[in-house]
Amino acid sequence: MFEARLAQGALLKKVVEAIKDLIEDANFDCNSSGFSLQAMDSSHVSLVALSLRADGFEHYRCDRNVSMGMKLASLSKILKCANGDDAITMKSEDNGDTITFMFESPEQERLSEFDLKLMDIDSEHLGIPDNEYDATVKLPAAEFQRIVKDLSTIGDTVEISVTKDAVKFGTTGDIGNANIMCRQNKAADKPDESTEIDINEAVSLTFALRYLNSFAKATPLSTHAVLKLSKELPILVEYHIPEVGRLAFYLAPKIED
Amino acid sequence: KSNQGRLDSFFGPS
Repeated sequence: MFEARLAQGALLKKVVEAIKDLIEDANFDCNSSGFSLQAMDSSHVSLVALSLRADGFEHYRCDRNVSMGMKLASLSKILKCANGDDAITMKSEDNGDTITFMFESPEQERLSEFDLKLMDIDSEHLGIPDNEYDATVKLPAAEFQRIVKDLSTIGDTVEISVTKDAVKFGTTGDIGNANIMCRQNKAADKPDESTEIDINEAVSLTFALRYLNSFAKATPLSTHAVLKLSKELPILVEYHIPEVGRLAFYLAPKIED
Repeated sequence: KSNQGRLDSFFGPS
């Protein structure tokens, strides 16, 4: 059987809210090392990769590898019934056709159980090479969210250019154009507000803002968003979930005709 | 003009 208890149930709520508009349904894969998911959006332009390590859970048991297909909209409906401070336990029997979500209030005076029907989903698993990137930018998650939101009011795509000490986000639209530059800033006294750039080679790539805005829904999960870019490769946008794992998104670049 | 790339053309099946 599979059983996993997450004391900070809010994490699971935030993860599902961050991905439910991007992917309709997905297989959640559980094995002894943890709980993970890899799924592409229906147009195969972006990919979500979630991994929650077994040791990030208060209790974790997975006797055999299981893949549980769930409709994200249904999962979201159920998790909305959990309070932000509830602990969430997921349970499923081997070969079971449901997964049970148990919500416990901090004082354990309220216990609720919701069963979600599992579904068979054909999913294509992509092999993502663990390559080194030309540039890595770590910036406050809220700042990244604001940049992609603001630029979306002007254009549909963003050109992200990284140099040794700054990252520039630029867009062009019918009403004009916009550029936002963030300089490297390693403020030791305010680590949550730091912007760090690690670069092997200057890089400039163009992406659809619609998807980056969708990725930014993961903002509540982490203080920082980490952008990893390489010439002519998909961008990786990572949100580290302290002590539990990470939620990562890949987005294919716009290609010059 | 630029076209949207697809992930399948960058990452192969695992």
